[in-house]
Amino acid sequence: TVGAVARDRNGHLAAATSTGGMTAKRSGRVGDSPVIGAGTYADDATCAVSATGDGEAFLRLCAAHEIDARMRLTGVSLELAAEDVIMTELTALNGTGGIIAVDRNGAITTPFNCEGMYRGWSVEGDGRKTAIY
Amino acid sequence: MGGFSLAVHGGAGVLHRDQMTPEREADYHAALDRVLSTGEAVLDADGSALDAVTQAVCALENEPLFNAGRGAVFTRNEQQEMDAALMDGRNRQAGAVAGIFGPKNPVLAARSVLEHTDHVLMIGEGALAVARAAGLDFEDKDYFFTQERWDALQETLKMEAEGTLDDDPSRRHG
Repeated sequence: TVGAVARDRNGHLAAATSTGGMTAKRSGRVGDSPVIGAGTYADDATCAVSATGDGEAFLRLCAAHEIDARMRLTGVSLELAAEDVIMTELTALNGTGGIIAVDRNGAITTPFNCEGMYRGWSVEGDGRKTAIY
Repeated sequence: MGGFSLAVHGGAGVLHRDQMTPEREADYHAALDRVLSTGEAVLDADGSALDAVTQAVCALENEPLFNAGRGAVFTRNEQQEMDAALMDGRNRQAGAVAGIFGPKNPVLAARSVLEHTDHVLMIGEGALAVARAAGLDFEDKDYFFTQERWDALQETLKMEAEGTLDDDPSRRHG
């Protein structure tokens, strides 16, 4: 699974996700990637999110929208909302994986609860970084 | 309104650390760097976040190292099925496709659903018809095939047949 989230100079947010699914999956199985609110979500008022990992767990959590909802309804930061959803809620469902997300101010967070992550991020004026594991 | 921000991911739990050689690691860093360059170019030209994530994911789909587009994993029926979605935070417009094979960049098929239909999620032949009507590039099986993904399928099927299939996240994640 691959994905991207962005905040542009006008303060607008967007998210995109694309995947081939799981090796040897059943034909017709669909995970969270194309399900809005599970693996992909964006709202200028809160955040943009793209997920990767155990699709069924992200679907059951409505993970991307859950992060948005926590920010919108409780006022917590993107970092805290994402951390709780991935490290507590996803883990409680025996799900593994993670998300990338950006908030309306351009802050990026990338929590995950397993190994094998491939990530990159770029903040205008602060350079570009890539990271594995 | 401030500067732009961009983040990309190339999947989860695909390789164990002991499978990662220095050469392979360099390939992944270089691929992620190319992807970031693609998205940054859009944002640096005052392009929209939606265009930036679309182009960044196209770049990821074009990299056979990652499980999307070219390099997608195989189903147990030895086929490839691709899913993609995008969402615009300005207005909650969204487009998504599932279970498709053919469009070179599945995320562009998702975008064609967003731009050319009243719907959010389309599957199978209906989604492909929207992609064709939008004039998207299509590719054949040879383009999407990678030996590594084929070998991973054969290994998984063999483990299933032998009763040795584990619950390793790296396998579940493709």
